[in-house]
Amino acid sequence: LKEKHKILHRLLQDSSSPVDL
Amino acid sequence: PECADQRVLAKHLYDSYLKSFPTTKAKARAILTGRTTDKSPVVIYDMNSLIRGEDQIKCNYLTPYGEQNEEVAIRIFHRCQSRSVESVREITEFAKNIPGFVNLDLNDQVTLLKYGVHEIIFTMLASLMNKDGVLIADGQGFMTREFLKSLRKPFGEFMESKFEFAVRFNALELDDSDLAIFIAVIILCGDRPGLVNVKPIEDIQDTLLQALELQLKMNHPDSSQLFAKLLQKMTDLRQVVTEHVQYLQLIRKTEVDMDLHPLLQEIYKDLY
Repeated sequence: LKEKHKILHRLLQDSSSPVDL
Repeated sequence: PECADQRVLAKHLYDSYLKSFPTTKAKARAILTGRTTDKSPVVIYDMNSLIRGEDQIKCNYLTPYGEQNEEVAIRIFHRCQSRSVESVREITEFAKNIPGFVNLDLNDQVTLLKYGVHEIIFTMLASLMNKDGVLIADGQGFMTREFLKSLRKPFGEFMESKFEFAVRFNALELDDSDLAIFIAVIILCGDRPGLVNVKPIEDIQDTLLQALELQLKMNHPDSSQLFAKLLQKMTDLRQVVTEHVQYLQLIRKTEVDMDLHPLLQEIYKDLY
C-alpha cells in the first residue's frame, strides 16, 4: 500500500519526530 | 489513577493539536464574533469583492498555480485543494504524536491517514464556518456561503454539504481541547478497509475514547449525552466525505482540464 501512496508515506517518514509521552 | 492517565493523554493531545494546527477554533470564533483586536476579515461576497480581497489578503496559497487569469470557480477550487494538501501535512504531524501511532504497521499508518484525513478536514473546517460563510487565509478573509453557492455548476454546490454539517456540528459547542481528542479518535478507526493489524489500532482507540468521554464530562458537565452525540457525528462525517468524493468524480468528468494535486490523487484513488 505504501508504494501506491508515496507522498503520504514520505510525510509519515520525514519531518519532525514524534513526542514521547 | 486511570483518570489521571486520561487527563495526561488529553493534555498531550491538546498540546500537539496547538503545535500542528495554526488556526484554532478559539481564534476563528474570536474573529467570527468580532471579539478580537486583529483586523476584521475582508468579506468576499461577489466578484468585485473577490478581486479587492485578492489584493488585500496576503497568503501563499491564494495563487498556488500562479494563474490569476483562471476562471474564478476553478481558481477557488484550486485554493481549496492547496489548503487541503496543507491540512494533510498538519494532520500527519498530529497523528505521529498520538501515543502508539508510529509503532503501528507502516501500511496501516498510511491506511488510517488515507481514510481519516478528509473526515478531519471537514471537522476542522466547521470551526471556520458559521451559517453565513467561512474564514479563509488564516482568518484574513471571510467568503460568504451565498457567493460560493453562486459559482457555476458543478462548483456552486461543492461547499453546501460542508456548511450543513458545520451548522449541526457547531451546535455541540466543542472547544479545541475536545476536538484534539476527537480527531485522534477519528484517525485510530479499526474499521478502515485493508488494515493489516486491527487489534493494536482498536486498543489505542479505546484509550482515546475513554479520555474523550472524561474530557467531555469535565469540560461540558451540563451537556447530557454529549459523548454519544459526538460519536454519532462520525457517521455523518463519512457521509460528507462520500458526497465530497462523488463531487470530485463529477468535476473530473465535466472539467477535462482540471488537475488534482498528486497527494490528493493518492488519497482519493480507490477510497470509496
